[in-house]
Amino acid sequence: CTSVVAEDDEGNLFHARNLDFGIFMGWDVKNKSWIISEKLKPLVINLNFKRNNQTLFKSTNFAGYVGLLTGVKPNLFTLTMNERFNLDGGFVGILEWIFGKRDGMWMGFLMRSVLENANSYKEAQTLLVQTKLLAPAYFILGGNQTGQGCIITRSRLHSIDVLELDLKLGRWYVLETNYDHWNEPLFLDDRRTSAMKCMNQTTQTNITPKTMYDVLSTKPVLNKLTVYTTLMQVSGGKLESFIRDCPNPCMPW
Amino acid sequence: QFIPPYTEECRTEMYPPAGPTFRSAVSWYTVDLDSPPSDRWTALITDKKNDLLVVIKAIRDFANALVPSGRLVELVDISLPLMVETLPKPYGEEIKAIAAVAGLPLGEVVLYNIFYEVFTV
Repeated sequence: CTSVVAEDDEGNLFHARNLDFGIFMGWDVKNKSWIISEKLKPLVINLNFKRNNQTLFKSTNFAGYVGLLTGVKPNLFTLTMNERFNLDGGFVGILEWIFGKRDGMWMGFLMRSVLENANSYKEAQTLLVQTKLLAPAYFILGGNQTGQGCIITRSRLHSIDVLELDLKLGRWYVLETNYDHWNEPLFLDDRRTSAMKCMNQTTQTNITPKTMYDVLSTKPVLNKLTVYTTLMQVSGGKLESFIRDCPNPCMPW
Repeated sequence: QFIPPYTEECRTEMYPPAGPTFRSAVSWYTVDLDSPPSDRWTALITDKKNDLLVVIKAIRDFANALVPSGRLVELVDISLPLMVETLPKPYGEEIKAIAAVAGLPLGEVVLYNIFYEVFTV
């Protein structure tokens, strides 16, 4: 996955993501594609969650999945998550759950609960930082005011790091793939360098959801695992998503 | 670049989406949180039932390829339905309703919903 929160010169916040999923779950040699990624594409839907006949939040989902991976609470915050691989991974959390230790939260359910219940960027950040999880993850959160955007690096039990936007330091965007931001990505899977090069080339002045779509359309940020691209703008709660293909030649991840 | 990792110059003018990197737009559905958890996904699942069956079958085939005896799928079908009662509200109830509407084994729909935790292995 690749998630980005960016702030333009006028303080508008944009959040975009590529959802990449299905690695090592069967390769279709004939069509040069991952089997599960392809089969998930028809299941991608946008959801409008309503309460009292009013939109509470919106998301991009897979039909049949009741948790959330990508969402916006109109005028308050935007949220995505990226997978974090770790030896102390989800399997340990699942085993603990089976054996009755149930103080951790399932990732997709936490995302939905945050979008449902948090009423500010800060409140959402606190929940994402403090709630015990069953598996490690990266949460990418955007707010509605200048400087409100961060990557939360989570282990199962606690928050390891929070990297925030910092305009004074020239950090007008935060970008996460699937590696801790203080470490180099695996050389075989370096989507970060390409994505950051394109963000820097775009510049803060020209950043918009449209130019973020350009960044997310550049190989290898776009790759054979990419199922969908979502563009969000907190102001007005705009969310649009597109099912993607990566024509050959294209990296498998 | 025609050798891996097939990097390219930064794309421009890709929006509005079109061409070979764009397959389709995504349709919208409404989930009414005021309706009972057992009802709120019915219309959507009725619409997407066939696509969901295809994905669940692909996951089942993958599990059977990993453990050809079929024991893994058997374990999912027997043990994961027990787990649904332990999931926080309203998620367990929603998952049960989805399995019923789609006509899928409950354990396999539970697996689909906890895939992130399973997959981070």
